[in-house]
Amino acid sequence: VAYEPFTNYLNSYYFGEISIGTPPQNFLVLFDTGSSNLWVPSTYCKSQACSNHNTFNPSMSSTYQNNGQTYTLYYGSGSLTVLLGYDTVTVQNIVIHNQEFGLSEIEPSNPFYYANFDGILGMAYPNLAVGNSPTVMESMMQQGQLTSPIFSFYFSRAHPGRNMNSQFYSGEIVWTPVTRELYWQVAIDDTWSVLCLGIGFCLPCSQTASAGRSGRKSHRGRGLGPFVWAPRLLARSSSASPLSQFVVNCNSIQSMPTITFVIRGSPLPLPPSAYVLNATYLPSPSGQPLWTLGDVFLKEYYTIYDMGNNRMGFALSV
Amino acid sequence: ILYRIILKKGKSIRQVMEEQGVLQTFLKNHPKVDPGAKYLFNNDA
Repeated sequence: VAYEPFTNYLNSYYFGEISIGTPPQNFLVLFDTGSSNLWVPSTYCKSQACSNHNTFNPSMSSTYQNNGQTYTLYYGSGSLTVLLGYDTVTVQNIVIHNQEFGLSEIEPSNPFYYANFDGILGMAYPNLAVGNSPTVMESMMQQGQLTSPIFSFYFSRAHPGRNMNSQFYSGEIVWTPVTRELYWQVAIDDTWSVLCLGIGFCLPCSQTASAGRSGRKSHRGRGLGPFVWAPRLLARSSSASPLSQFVVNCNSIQSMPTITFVIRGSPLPLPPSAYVLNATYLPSPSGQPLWTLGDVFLKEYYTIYDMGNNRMGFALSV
Repeated sequence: ILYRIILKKGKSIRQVMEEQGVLQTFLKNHPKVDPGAKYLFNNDA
């Protein structure tokens, strides 16, 4: 676990079915608001990852056209090389003609082998896409399938397929401008940032304690580890796992204590810079910390992505 | 016009790799994978 850069890494798991070609070839794709290309595995690909997924066969589609260009797409879970082409793409009952998409040629990344989805459908801004053709969203607009380039996510509380609520939110929608037309970046007013307390801190506690929450309590009582002062400076995670994370205020780091472990009479001090990990891994033009609002946030707040007005809306989900 | 596209919650890559016992080895051998790499297209971000 010491090698883990961020616990949410490799944790995308909302997939939808699309089809490409004539007759349609079906794929399960990750709906990704952080990228802008559509790609699926293809029969050109000889990588191990492609053998484990549905592959698009261009020779089996009467509407396929080759673009001839190849690009490399970069993701956190790895990169892949795609050949661009055009074909009919169907998303639910929306039919898009001559949509540019990537046919994977090389998928060297191990994670793609294990992915339960075949490809990725990017829903971010065109500036983030390779190639010069419209993204899926743009094509829907240009071909008159949508009246506005708006999409939203709603996480149903009900059993799927039953009691689906036609009302997605209650109260007012809070709108905020997109601050960078690449991915869906908006500003957060507060100065709090995602900061993780070093995982290494948690391991000694769990190793020496009996197990779980009670063990950690005994450590707090004896004044060992960070848990003594965590309630004052840190918001402790409810999880009792060794991967527990804590959130601290960026402005508090300088005032946080140096923790000195004394082992066999030798003091081993640990400054706050050592035990606080800034989990922000993206550069920010303004220098502000960047969060990624995942499904935990989206479940609570119905989120609207309005590309036409370059804004996002948030309202309490029902 | 409102189109409703049903998404399914499947297993994440992390879950599958954990179940197959390859996650820790992967994380150990790829310590510097940047989850934000897709945002750095052409390094212009």
